Amino acid sequence: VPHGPMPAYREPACDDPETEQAALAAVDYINKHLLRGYKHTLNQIDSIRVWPRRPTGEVYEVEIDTLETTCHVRDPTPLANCSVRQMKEHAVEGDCDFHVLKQDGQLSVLSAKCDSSPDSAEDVHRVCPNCPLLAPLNDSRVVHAVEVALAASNAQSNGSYLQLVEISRAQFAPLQAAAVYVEFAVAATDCVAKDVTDPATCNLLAEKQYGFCRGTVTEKVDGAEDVTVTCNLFQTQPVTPQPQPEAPTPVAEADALGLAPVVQPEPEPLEMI
Amino acid sequence: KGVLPGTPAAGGPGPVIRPCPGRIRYFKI
Repeated sequence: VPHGPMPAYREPACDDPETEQAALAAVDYINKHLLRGYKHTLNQIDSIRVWPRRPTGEVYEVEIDTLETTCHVRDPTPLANCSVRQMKEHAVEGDCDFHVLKQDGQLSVLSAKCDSSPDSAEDVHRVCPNCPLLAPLNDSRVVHAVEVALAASNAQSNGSYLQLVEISRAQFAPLQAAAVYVEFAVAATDCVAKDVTDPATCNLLAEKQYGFCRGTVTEKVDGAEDVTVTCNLFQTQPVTPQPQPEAPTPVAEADALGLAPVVQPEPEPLEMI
Repeated sequence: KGVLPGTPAAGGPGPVIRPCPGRIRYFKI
């Protein structure tokens, strides 16, 4: 019997494979439960403690830093194929605290708390002095640019009328004061774009089909607007029920990254927006 | 007490292993 107090927990190295396994389970959980925005990828493991759990198993108390990728959360592209948002594009990081249970070799998330924050303007301009910064998503110029871009996309489309799901990202071009770059998520409706006279009569498809658009709206000196927009619909994914977190005493925590609370009865993933 | 040449003395300077935080995969902001 060792002398002295024994720590109740153990501390493997942050780059230890077992720590990384728990961290990757946490990142997977983030991306399956994000309500909006972009998928995140693991950047750094900050700390790790492993607690014994009665009657069996261990709980990994892990703190991780993540970075935003360019893949929207509804984009079925595997995370490994998603690019990290570069600093010159105004990167966004996530700071997350997780409790991950390992039992019988299986990892499951007990609690999750994440905050996200954009890089500072100073950092962005240090690597790219003229690069645009993120703009507030509720700015009237942003909302207007999204409306104009979506209308232009629908006007040119031979397919379904697309409805706005969320404004995901926006930037004001610094050298062209009147240019607004926007990224937004859309969903297909049961209307044909060219035939729509009253969008309020259009309904989302029963089997939801989401897409993503990028557009730039530039106001010209005569007051007219130049619009460039491209929209892509994602391949529909088979709906699979998400595992419920195994939480004896689950923690519901508000977060700024947009995660669904873990104690919330889990709807189908496509309905979580 | 003496040590063999090339053998780090006990408690002497050596590579410091920092268990945490872990490596940065992309960049730190």
